[in-house]
Amino acid sequence: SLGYDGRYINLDANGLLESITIDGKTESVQMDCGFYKGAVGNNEVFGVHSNRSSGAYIFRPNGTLNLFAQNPSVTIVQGDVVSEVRYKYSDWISSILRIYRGAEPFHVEHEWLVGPIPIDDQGFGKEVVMRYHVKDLHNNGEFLTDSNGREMLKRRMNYRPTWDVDLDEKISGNYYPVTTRIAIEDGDNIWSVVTDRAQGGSSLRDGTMELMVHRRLTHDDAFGVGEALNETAFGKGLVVRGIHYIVPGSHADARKVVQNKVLHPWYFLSSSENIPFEDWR
Amino acid sequence: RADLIAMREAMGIMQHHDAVTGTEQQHVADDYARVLNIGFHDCDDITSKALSKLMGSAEPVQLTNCMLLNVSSCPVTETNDDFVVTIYNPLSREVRPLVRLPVASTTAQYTAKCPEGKEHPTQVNVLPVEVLKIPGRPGQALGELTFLTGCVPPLGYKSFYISKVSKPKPAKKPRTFAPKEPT
Repeated sequence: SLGYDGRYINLDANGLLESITIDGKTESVQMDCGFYKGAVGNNEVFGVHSNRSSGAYIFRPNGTLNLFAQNPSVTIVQGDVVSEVRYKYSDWISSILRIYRGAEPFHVEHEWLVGPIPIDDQGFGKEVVMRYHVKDLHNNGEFLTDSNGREMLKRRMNYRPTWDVDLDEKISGNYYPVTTRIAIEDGDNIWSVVTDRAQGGSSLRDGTMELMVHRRLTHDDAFGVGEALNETAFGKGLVVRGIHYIVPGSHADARKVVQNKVLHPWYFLSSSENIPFEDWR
Repeated sequence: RADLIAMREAMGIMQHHDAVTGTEQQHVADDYARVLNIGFHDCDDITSKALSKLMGSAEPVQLTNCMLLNVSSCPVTETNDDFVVTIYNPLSREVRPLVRLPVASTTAQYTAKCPEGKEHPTQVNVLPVEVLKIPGRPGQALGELTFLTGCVPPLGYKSFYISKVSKPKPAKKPRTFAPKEPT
């Protein structure tokens, strides 16, 4: 267990997240990462064939989530201010789980780094997601997202509030924009994941929240951009680094985390070499 | 204010649906980054003056807004043993940030003092280069300084004087699992 003042993240024998304890109450929580293969090829829409690969405008997975094997290399650092668990899943995906002393409201920070996503080896693009699973929470296909950047909107699997829907694409059809927060709830048991930027997200399985953090695709989706979503920097696929904040507790707590983290303060720095503390004061 | 024009123009351009959703072509994305970068730099002067006013300082304070903090790079914190970090809270409510700054050393210890002289707990971790490796970004910092700031008031600021401890106490070594080969 790593943590402070009755709040802990508990790891299994391999160093993977097993549960989170807050003031004596322990909840089983699992964390996965994986990727969807981007669909390539044509699609029939109203009898017309057209290119409909996964691309900038549309998320179209080919198959279900491919999870990374659960044996990343693990390093643990314990300290007085912050304790962290570092996972390296492969050469292009790694993450750090952090718990801070005195973090109010309580949250667990998950910093991830993804990229450059390899696309040459297998010939298809990949869309990487982080998934969080609260094992004993049953949200029965309902979840909440702040898709409009304002209030939380309730979402239901395979459902639209104003018409009868029959989804052909069960994964992407249940993905919604997440501006800063996605949440699942079962009575008073509420868990949220706060993002540091807008992402796509869903709750495709009971008790889970998944968020798409990076995409690299090989084909244009024919919706107008005219190029594949294949960004590069320094001649390699883009590397993306960001943070998810896992917040157990009330919606009010999660909203405070959004205010603290998404609209975070500005840091200004200046040298104080040769300026004694008293002078600076 | 002439020095706000570039940022105003950038914000105007960023209203386009391609900028909001990320459906722009790559060369347009590069241009968005260019325009925003110019906007940020043009705002440096007015930001320093505004903070000086808030601090009641007669002279404009020289402050750097490190644009590469998100990739653990900051010349001020990496090259100086003593530096000042000022945290400005633009919200109308108080916040309690946890500050992480890149530093050059992995073994050094630092003190973080507020103007009242109170020391806030700090910690330096080795920056896990193997975990947070960014290709094509040489010179990433080796260490990472973390400290708790306590409350920063609404529309206000808090400054900390950070200095390297000349004779550090023996520090705890990180507990490390035997690494496995990832598959």
